[in-house]
Amino acid sequence: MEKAVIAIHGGAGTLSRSNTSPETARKYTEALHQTLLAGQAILAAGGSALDAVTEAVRLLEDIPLFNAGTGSVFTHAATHEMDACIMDGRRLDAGAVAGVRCVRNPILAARAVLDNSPHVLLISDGAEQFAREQGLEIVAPDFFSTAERAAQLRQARGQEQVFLDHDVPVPPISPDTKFG
Amino acid sequence: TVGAVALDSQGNLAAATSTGGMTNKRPGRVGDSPLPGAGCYANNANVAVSCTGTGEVFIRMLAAYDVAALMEYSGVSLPEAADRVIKEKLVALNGEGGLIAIDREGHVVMPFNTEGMYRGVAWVGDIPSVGIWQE
Repeated sequence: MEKAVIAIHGGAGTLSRSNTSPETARKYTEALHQTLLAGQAILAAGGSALDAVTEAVRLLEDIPLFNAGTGSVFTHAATHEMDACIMDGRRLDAGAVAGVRCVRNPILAARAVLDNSPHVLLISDGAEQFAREQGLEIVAPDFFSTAERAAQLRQARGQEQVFLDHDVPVPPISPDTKFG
Repeated sequence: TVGAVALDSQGNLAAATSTGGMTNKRPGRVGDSPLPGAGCYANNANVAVSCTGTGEVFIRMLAAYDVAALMEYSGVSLPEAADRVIKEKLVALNGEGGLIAIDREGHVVMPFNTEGMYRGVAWVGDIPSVGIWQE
């Protein structure tokens, strides 16, 4: 068998080189690099693939650059509804949550469903109640909001469209810009 | 959407995916990320997969499981299965996005059909590698 390995992603979309500054690219690549180091360390210490992917996704959820956890995009109603899933290849065990609004790290709720529940997928109020019972961190709904995501929502509403993680088009001149 | 797949020293595979969904989505909308087999799948017999992209299309395709099924039933390699799912089947349904996957032998693929996908890989003992655009 090959060496232990971890791979991660932070979303896909219209990420043209011409619209991405070197500074922005550096922020993303540094965040990915640090996350990989954390996952790699777990595997190097003999940790399980399940623990490595849990920790990697937890870290990515805590980085506002990415559309998960803090930094999640807004719904049309200007709320956040997050989904997460984890699967263990040993026995096809799985745990998932959908539509959670106050669980700081949805992936930890999914992991708790896998570890401590006879179910596979819990949604909304039931998922949040389960997370509370599991002692997971609960936060205010605006914990997940960022100014960048709010601006993207305004733009998406204006165009009456929905967009992928990194697909909200940037107009040549911001409609918010004021000229003298 | 963020995700991770891993192979450990015991030969076990795992996958995880988490998302806020799509900007301006209707409240109550659920995408592929929390659905085992659609946006996230792991089976020690062949592969671990995490997806990102147009969730509704990934659900209809059972995209993550489709990679595993192609490998299991058709005997194709991971690169061939993943490319077929992302660059042929997803495109045919006007879906956008990509996936990351590791097979039980430690082969890694990260195909996508958008302009870019934030991604990276790290083998134990090696320097991590990250990327944004097509190489």
